[in-house]
Amino acid sequence: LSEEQLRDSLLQQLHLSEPPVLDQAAAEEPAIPAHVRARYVALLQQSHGDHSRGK
Amino acid sequence: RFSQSFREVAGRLLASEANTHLLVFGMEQRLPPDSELVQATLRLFQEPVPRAALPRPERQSPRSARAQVTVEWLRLRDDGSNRTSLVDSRLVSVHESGWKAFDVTEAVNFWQQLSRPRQPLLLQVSVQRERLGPGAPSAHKRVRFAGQGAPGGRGEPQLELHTLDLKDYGARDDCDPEAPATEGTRCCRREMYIDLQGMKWAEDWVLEPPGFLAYECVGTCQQPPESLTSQWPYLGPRQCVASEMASLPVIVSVQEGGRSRPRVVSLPNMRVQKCSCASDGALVPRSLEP
Repeated sequence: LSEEQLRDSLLQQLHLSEPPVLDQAAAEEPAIPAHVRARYVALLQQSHGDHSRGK
Repeated sequence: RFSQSFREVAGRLLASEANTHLLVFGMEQRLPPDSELVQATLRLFQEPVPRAALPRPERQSPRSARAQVTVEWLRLRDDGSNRTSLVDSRLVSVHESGWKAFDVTEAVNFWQQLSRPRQPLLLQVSVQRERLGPGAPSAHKRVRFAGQGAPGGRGEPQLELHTLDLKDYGARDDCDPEAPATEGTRCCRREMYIDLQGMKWAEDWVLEPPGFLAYECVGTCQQPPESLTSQWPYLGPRQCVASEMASLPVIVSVQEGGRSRPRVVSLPNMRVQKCSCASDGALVPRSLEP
């Protein structure tokens, strides 16, 4: 897994062509709402049990 | 018939006339534990057709007398219904006789996915007309395969299973973190940490995780002896590859309407869960559908 592959996968998921450049004020907003964090944790737990099979 | 934009079209069944045989193979303990199925071959003995039994046109142009032989895996479901999956199909000449081989690897793969206790492996062999329509030859009626109970067991249906012992030909689990991987290291999963915080492009907008264990597959796989590989010339060498992957959720900050909003996205195939030795060209097992 290269850095480029990781970046491309992330941009593809977000339908972006370039990494976003956030303005300074936006970048300094550290708070992650509870519902967003809860979804993240749920996906994290799910990904430990749900594997895709390939070659 | 329920669509407004199409006129109802009446269909006509031209012919099925399939000559069907059901083969039942007791499979429990036939496949050694911790082994990988490389190929399963069904061998059927096609009995010769006496020349006198052939109609005149077939005697004159033997190439035209062919039949379509189809092998399907039959599954009996818990609700009592049946489901068939096509595994192999080929044309056979009515004038030939002898052993015919069919690749039923997929059927055995399907059977292996059944929950225990597993029903026997059921293979449905049907012999059909080469093509449908008026004037199609009925040569298929003369194709006969020997069944069980033939004198001396000669020509009985056979199922050949080719397996590799994964103790020798498979991968290890995780690599030894104390021992560096060298050329002789047997295929294993090695820890590889991806540091998202250290990546310039991810700065400021990738909020979680700061990094993750992606793992990678390293090492080599033992190759089967040449005597075996010549049987399967379409298979490439066995290589150490990621066989099971997991997704990675991330929280990113995206700008929407002049404000930044944290958002969760799931990136597929980011973390290696399992490494295996696999041959390029080998059948990737289809998952059994409900």
